[in-house]
Amino acid sequence: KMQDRILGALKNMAKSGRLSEADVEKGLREIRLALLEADVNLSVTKKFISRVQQKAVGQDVLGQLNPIDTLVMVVYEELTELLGGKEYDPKFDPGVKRIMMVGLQGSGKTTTSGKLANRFKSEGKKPLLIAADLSRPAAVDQLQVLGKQIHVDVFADPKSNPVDLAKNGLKQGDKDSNNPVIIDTAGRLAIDEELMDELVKVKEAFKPDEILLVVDALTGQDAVETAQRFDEKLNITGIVLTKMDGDARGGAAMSMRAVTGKPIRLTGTGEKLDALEYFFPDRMASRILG
Amino acid sequence: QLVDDGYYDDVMEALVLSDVGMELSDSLIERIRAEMRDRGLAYRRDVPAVAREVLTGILTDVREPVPLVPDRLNVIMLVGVNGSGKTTISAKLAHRLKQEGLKVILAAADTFRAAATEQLSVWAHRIGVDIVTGQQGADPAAVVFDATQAAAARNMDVLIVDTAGRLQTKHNLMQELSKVTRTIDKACEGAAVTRILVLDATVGQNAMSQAELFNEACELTGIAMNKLDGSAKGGTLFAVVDRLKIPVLYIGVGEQVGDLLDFDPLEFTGGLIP
Ligand SMILES: Nc1nc2c(ncn2[C@@H]2O[C@H](COP(=O)(O)OP(=O)(O)OP(=O)(O)O)[C@@H](O)[C@H]2O)c(=O)[nH]1
Ligand SMILES: Nc1nc2c(ncn2[C@@H]2O[C@H](COP(=O)(O)OP(=O)(O)OP(=O)(O)O)[C@@H](O)[C@H]2O)c(=O)[nH]1
Ligand SMILES: [Mg+2]
Ligand SMILES: [Mg+2]
Repeated sequence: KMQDRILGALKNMAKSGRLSEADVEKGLREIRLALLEADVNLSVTKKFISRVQQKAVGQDVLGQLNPIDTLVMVVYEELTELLGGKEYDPKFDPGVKRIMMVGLQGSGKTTTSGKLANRFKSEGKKPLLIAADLSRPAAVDQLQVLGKQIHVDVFADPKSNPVDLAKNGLKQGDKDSNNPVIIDTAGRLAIDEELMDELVKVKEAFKPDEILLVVDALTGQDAVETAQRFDEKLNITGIVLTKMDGDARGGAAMSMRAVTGKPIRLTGTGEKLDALEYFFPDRMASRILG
Repeated sequence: QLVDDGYYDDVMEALVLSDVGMELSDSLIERIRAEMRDRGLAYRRDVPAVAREVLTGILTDVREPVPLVPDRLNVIMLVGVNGSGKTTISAKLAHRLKQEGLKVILAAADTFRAAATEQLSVWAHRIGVDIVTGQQGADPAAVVFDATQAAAARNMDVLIVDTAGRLQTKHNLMQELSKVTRTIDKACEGAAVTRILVLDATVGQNAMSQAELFNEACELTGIAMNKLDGSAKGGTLFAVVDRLKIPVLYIGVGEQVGDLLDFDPLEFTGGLIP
């Protein structure tokens, strides 16, 4: 735990039980190490540590009787705040009608599309899934299999293109009064200008209320580059962190939140279609800090 | 300009930002400093070459890979976490080996994920190789057993086994993987078996846990790193190879069937330390 880590670093703390400037320094170094081991981006970590340092000194950690607990409390509170704050409500606007899923290859977009449709259905809505990944082999099949499992319609046309699928999918949705309409797109590299431009065109045609960047929780330092590029191009509205059912600490969440300011809404916690949970900043803070 | 602590900090940061990890980056900087001292080098411009040498040394200090053996059945098994690129690498390998004149057959042992069998079948059809499939939900070991029999009966040179993605912390799925490994060893007595962990280049410090636990479940003989055509540098490879001494065999640099390269340690290291 973080407390033990810091205590270990300050073994030779002054017997008085009070922290010196040098002790705080050592404690902060341990916190920095813990964040980097949890895959938080280096520059995000640096900025965070200097904020904590100001706060710790401001709260007069140096003079307190139980300084280590205070230091850890400051870290935990600051991290929870950065991730969204204790009062954060990740739920979608009840009137959400159109959701667009984007992200790198293999991050979990198709599976998450199925999970979202499943959730909306269980809330009494009648979602429509649009299969707009026409490049990966059997991508359309995959979404259709998922749609069948949860009795949700899937709009597909393998001979079409993503932009026409967005338009025609919406028309189909209007005809059948589907709500919401969720479009699944092909995985792509954030540095692939041509494919990122395609997403901009899909966005113009689909006019989504929500654009969710789906990111793998196992991601390392690159999370910043990915989130920044997708956000610059598309002005994303939220982030989904998948594969949280593993042992990765998920520091990518902190990195992405720090550089885009966009909310993390949901986490994927398994391969099954009910393995989707809302995001809780305080739980994530303790997971990252380890 | 003379090298100083600030410059070493910059190198350290470049390593950490490439996902090399703090602990290994620390020890690498110590090794680089020591080499610089030993060789009497004192300028900043000397550091990159020394750094590349130290890093490349890690990637070449590995066990020998299992060679493809002529006139016998060779088996290549792809394992790894969800979405790392196993199915695509299976297809890329099949394509490459077919082009080298070998007779190749694929086994679609991912009977769990939606349309996983269809995905590999589309690839098999495109590249013109046989494929053995099973029912959705079938025992992967049964599909693999069928594939080994078909490979022997049709006198194939190479059998490539695609498995379902799984997180290394899922104990029962790792047991399933061990069972598939045992099935291959029993059914293909004397075959040359290569077991490759497919890592995604964007992976962070979790790569070590992946490598250790997949290695426990199925004794890895090689590593492939996928998606190096993106912005991620794949630096976790150094810590994994340093710890397990497993050779890196291939890298994936795209979604097309030809986007597979042999691993070149110098090229890879040059991508981190220009
Ligand atoms: N353990 C776990 N696996 C997940 C989760 N979400 C998705 N997956 C798995 O990750 C793999 C990739 O998921 P997909 O939904 O196909 O990912 P994608 O982003 O649509 O992939 P592309 O379309 O190829 O870019 C599959 O094996 C999924 O079952 C999750 O929360 N936990
Ligand atoms: N950019 C890029 N994408 C790749 C590469 N290799 C595979 N992909 C893509 O990554 C996604 C996942 O690849 P798959 O081969 O389906 O991955 P997998 O490991 O079989 O996934 P699961 O079976 O669901 O665990 C697909 O969209 C592939 O096209 C690569 O080298 N570069
Ligand atoms: Mg998909
Ligand atoms: Mg696969």
